[in-house]
Amino acid sequence: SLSDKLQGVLSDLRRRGKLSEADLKKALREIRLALLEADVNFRVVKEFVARVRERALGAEVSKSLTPGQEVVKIVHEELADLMGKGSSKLAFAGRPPTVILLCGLQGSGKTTASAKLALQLRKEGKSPALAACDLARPAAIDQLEQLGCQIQVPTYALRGTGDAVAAARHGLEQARAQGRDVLILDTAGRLHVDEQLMDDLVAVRQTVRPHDVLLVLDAMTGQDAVTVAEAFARRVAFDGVIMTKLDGDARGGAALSVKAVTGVPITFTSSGEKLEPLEAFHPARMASRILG
Amino acid sequence: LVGWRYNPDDLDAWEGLEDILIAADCGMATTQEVVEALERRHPRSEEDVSTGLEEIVAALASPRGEPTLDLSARPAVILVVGVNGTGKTTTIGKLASRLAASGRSVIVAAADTYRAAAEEQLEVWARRAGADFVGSSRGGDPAAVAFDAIEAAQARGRDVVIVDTAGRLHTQTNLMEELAKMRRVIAAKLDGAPHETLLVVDATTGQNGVRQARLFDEAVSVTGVVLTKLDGTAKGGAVLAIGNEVGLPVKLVGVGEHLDDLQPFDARDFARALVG
Ligand SMILES: Nc1nc2c(ncn2[C@@H]2O[C@H](COP(=O)(O)OP(=O)(O)OP(=O)(O)O)[C@@H](O)[C@H]2O)c(=O)[nH]1
Ligand SMILES: Nc1nc2c(ncn2[C@@H]2O[C@H](COP(=O)(O)OP(=O)(O)OP(=O)(O)O)[C@@H](O)[C@H]2O)c(=O)[nH]1
Ligand SMILES: [Mg+2]
Ligand SMILES: [Mg+2]
Repeated sequence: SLSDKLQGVLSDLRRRGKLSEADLKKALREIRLALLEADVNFRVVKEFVARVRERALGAEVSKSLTPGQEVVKIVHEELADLMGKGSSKLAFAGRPPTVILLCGLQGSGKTTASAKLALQLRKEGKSPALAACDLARPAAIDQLEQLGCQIQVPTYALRGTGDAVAAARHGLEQARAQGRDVLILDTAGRLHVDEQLMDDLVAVRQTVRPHDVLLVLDAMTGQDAVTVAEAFARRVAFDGVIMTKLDGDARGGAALSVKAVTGVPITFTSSGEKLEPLEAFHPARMASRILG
Repeated sequence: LVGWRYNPDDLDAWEGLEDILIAADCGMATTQEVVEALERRHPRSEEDVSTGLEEIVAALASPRGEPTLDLSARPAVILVVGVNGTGKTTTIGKLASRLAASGRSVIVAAADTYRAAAEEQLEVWARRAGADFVGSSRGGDPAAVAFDAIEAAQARGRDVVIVDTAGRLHTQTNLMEELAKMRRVIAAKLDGAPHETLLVVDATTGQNGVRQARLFDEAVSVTGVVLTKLDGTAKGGAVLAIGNEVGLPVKLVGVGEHLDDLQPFDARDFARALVG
């Protein structure tokens, strides 16, 4: 583990009494390797390592009887601090329905997350509804309807059209008519570089005026997470992230990359295919996972 | 290589190259290997660097030479596997269409009997590709669907059977065992089958891709990788480590969501895009 590596690298620091440039270089190299291995974006790693370097030169390390442990502590603190800043709660509307829009790359887990979110809100005493706004993927509407059925949440769909804006509008009208207090819109997966689809998403956003826009991000996403997040942030200004597939062994460094680059916190995590509530985000836990 | 100013003493240039490879998801170990291989060639010009990188990267991505599909058996059986959401079902639709265009008759088997609307999704693709469709009731035994599809291919004289499976994480031991069982059922049903076992990997995948490849290969002996979503900005560098450490060649590339968005893997093109 990084902790072991850092203890090893800085083991004789106590005897020599102060942190040499060579010791520091070795320690920072281990930290950089651990973060890159965890899929944190290489530019974010550079900035993070620079921040750790500054703190590592301070008295807390050189005066410590266990300098290795001290550096590990600094790394954990800086990471958890970075991940945890900012509120990561859903915003609810003064007047219902609260509108929540999910977006993200193909296959990231949006449809599943929409249903999990609906289930969670239903268990919290809300009366949520789902709107199927992916009109491109074969059987996408079927998929959301089947999930909605499993969790007893109404699903609004508009078949026979490829117009996502129309489907979104229809969903909102239905939610209002049926007195639902939360509407969750599932959208089609799209590439941040597909101008047409990004324009579509902006149009859907403008039509339903969501109180929350959530970017759904796969935990195994690598370096590209930064490019994707920046593009989505620029076009639709998401205010929360749902990181999915955390039940695997991907370290999830993309979480740090997205937070560092957009400032948007992770709101929920998903750790399984089964329809159960999403989990609240735990910054310290995520930091440990990323560090390995 | 855009912006590369080669000078063997220019450490910044070498660091810049490292950054390009890491940014492409090659990972630290593979990046170091590529850089060392380039150094050993003693490049003297920008041209040498580009050519050198292309050759080194191309070799890593195709560890077994020409990456073609073995369709000599009749029916030839292709098993498609991978973690959740990578593009297995869509790839099967595209592959069925390509095979049909080359004059082969195809059956697709909906052996994802777990996920909501998985069979409906594959059925739409089968229709678009002009392939026969074999499914089962939801929650049925996936191995039985594969068995039924091979049986149907033999009965109807079809050339290829492509088996779609449910997405699963390589860390889910029970699901990996289910996949191993499906492979055994296929092999028992038809000697030599499955003739191809394709692991579908998302180009946005980071270092976890190597883990996926290793465990799926251990469970079902993967014969090739399909790298999907290369139409995005991700470079898919994880396949270099997959080729180098697990020995799996990339055979196909997914470049979009439509029926014709599947291409045979071209190592030189891939290398050029990766370092460019
Ligand atoms: N193991 C695991 N699988 C998940 C998780 N979330 C989603 N999945 C699976 O990932 C796959 C893709 O999920 P979807 O919900 O269809 O993803 P999507 O983003 O809606 O996909 P598109 O609409 O095609 O862009 C499915 O097999 C899901 O069951 C998770 O937290 N853990
Ligand atoms: N842009 C792009 N999208 C793709 C590509 N291949 C697949 N997709 C999309 O990725 C999403 C997931 O594709 P699926 O075929 O459902 O993936 P899967 O692996 O079968 O998913 P599960 O069965 O749930 O594990 C869909 O929205 C596809 O349209 C590709 O090459 N490029
Ligand atoms: Mg979806
Ligand atoms: Mg599928």
